Amino acid sequence: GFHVEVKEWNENNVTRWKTFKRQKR
Amino acid sequence: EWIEFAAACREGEDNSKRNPIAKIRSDCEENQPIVYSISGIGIDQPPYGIFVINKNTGEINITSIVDREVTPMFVIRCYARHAITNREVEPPLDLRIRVLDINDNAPVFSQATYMGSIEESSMETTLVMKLIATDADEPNNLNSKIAYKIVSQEPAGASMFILNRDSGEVHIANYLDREQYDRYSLVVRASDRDGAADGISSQCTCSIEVIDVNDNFPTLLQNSYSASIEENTLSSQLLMIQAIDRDQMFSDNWLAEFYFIGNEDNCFEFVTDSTNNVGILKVIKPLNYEQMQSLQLSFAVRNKAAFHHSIASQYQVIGTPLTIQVINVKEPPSFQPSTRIFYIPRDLSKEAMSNYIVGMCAATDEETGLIASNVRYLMGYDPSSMFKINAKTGELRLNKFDWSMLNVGKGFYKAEILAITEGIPANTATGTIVLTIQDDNDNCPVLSTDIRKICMSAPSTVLSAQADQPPKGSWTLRPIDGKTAVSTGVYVGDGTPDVGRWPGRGGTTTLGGGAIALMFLGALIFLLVPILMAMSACCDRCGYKARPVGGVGAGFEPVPECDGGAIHSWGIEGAHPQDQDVTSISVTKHAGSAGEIVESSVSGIYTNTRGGTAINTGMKETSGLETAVDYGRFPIYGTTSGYRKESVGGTLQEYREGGVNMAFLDSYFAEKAFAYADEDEGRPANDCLLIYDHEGIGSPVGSIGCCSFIGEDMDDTYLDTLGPKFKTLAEICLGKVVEPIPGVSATFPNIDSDLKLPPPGTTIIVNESSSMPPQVGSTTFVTENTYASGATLQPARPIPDPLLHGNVMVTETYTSGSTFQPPALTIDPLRASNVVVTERVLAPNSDLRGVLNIPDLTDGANVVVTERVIAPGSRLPPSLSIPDLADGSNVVVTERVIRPASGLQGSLNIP
Repeated sequence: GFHVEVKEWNENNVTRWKTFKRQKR
Repeated sequence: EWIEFAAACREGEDNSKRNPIAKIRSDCEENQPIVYSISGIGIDQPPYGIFVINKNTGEINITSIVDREVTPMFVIRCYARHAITNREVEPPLDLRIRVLDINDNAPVFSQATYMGSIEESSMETTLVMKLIATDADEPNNLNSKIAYKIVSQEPAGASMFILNRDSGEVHIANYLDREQYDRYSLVVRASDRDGAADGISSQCTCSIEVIDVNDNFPTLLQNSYSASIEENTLSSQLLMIQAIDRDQMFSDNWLAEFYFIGNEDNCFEFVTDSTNNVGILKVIKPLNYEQMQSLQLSFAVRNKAAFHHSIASQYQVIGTPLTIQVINVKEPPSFQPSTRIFYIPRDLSKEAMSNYIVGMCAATDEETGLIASNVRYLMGYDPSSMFKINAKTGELRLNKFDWSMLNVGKGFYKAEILAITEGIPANTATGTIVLTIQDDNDNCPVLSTDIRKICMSAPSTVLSAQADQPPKGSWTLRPIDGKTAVSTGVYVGDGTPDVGRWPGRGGTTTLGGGAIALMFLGALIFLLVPILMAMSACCDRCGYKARPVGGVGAGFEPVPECDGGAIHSWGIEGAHPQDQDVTSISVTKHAGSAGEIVESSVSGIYTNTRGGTAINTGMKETSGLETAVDYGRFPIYGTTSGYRKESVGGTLQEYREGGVNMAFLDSYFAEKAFAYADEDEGRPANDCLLIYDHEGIGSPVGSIGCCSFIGEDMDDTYLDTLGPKFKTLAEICLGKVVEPIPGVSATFPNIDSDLKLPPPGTTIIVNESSSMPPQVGSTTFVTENTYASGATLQPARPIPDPLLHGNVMVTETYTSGSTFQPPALTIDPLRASNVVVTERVLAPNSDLRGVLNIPDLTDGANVVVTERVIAPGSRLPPSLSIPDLADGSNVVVTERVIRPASGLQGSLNIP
């Protein structure tokens, strides 16, 4: 698979990685 | 297509401190050398270089400050290639980067100054103008949500206008009187963030002119007027009357129009000076003191323009007295009439001509109306000296006569006589004498025109010769100076000559056969038309109506009375609710061993909206029963919308008018993800959004609710955060074993309990259907319909096609009387697949034939349950018949509870 990890936005500068896979509506 | 924005950055900020903002990785890198690359806008297309990637690690960095108003979103196309062969080892993947909006744009009005106008006396709430301001910030976001407000009004005082804070429409708020203020100036402010204190504002001005209408009656300075004038004189300005009017000067609403009440002889005339609104009385016909020494007239005044409808009914014609005194003037005698015609017989002999008395030509004393006594008569113009006149009596005699004087001339001889008063100063009156020959044709009346004198001849065919009888027969018109007829005709019944056309000198008018035929045809039409009209009216009374051209159905259909011609938005598809309170039933479906439960009661994750106007926000737990009651109470109910955790933009009205707003959904998910990330690290990033849509554009037919589950297959703990209903639905979607909801008890009704059955004629119908379970991570649509009915039996609703929309469709239909508390229905479906439940509770004496409509389910994974509870008060044990099911995938359960008092004869036919 081709994975995407995105760093979620956080005002407290605490990073959290969120993994996505291919998703369809 | 990605459902969510995978990543976000904020406009106007340095986002590089969050680098890397994303990472991509291919599983192929475990056994192959992989290099990663990206392309797209912001990378290798303008604006260049905003995003860069570490080709070895797949980390994506942002390098520049971005502006959402320039680029609201970036789509990064990610590639994974073999490091040596450069062959793509993965299909490209689109990573969407959403640029979060900040409120960095102020509202901008389309005009700095708006000019408008509105008539005075207009109804309140009349639209005056519409202000338009735009905000460049993100649409459907609070940053671009503009609220309008009137800051000030000039002239100050009561607010004359109201401004719709959302639409920018300026309406009349108060009665406008131009005579008080003819112009208003408003300062209007537009603030984004829906007018919140942290919004950015801008202002504009509105200039509103109040247009005049004729809402004031003209008045006069005095209650009565008088004037005097000498007799036999004219006046162009006998009297000046000032009119007063409060309407706009120099307009037709202000300009007065004077008119007489009386003035039969038309001696007077009013004109209005448009520069000062003064009425000028003119004398256009001489007055005769001897006839009328004083005239009592009356006049009234109005405006040139019609009065405004608001005051028109109040106008009353009140005459203002006007007295005209006529001043006597000493007048000389006069000949009355001033021209006299005399005839002499054609057969008059020469001897008889001498001293032939032509007639009397006495002058009249104007002061007394009698024959003037103090005058002497003289012949004036008399070129042939044909006459001589008695100086004292005015007797006119022939002096000499020669036929040639008439024949050579125009057939008559003309002379003048003078009457001269005695005394100083001497006044002279002049009279005209016309002498002509009397012959057979001279007995006719003489017509006088401006051009020539024409004599109408005697009837050529006289049927009745009596003088007091109207003439009959034909007539001929000819000039008095010639014998040639210029027109002929016939006398009609009352002796009036029928004037024919004038063919010209020497021509004669005759009626041919064609003309007579036309006249006959015309008379026939005059006779037939009233007869036909009478017949038509008779047909109308008899009920025959005209059919539109084009056959049946063409043309307009009349709108029945009491209907109003409006669309009735019941808000319920496929049913015809009435204005009655409705009590619904709470239907719970249990999966016995599997524990699958789908209940109709709505979990507390949404709020209710009633009546279609008010919006109740906040968390509210409502059961299906409560909801149904509410719907019954408000037949035209609005949609129900609810948001978990937080409310977002988008109003009920928007959903109603535009269906599901996909832009709003995008914004919603993005902001929710943003908010969750802020507050709870451990919170699952899954969401359940229930949007009740009033059959808007794009929503499933017949649905009022949609439910969307966004989940990831790796983490299903979000199910615990859902309400019981949607958790169940989500579990169905995920193919999980559904567990029953604790505390929910659903059983068959106990016939020995205090069951309150509905009143006679009440029907309860519950339909539920579901299609095949969806694949993991897909979307689930839930539809809910609530129906109210009257006391009559309602046909079963067809069950919607479960394959049309989404993967699970639940349709619930409630129909009951006012007090019935229905029991819960427990169903044991063998599978979590398609479920159709039809329940009916029928009262005694109901005609059950043909009312059951069980759908024909050809699919092998269907369950059909039919339950009937019939008639209260019976002690008959219930009979439950379960058909022999050859196919284990199809289950049909039929239960009948029949009591002796029901009156039913067991004529039910249940499939």
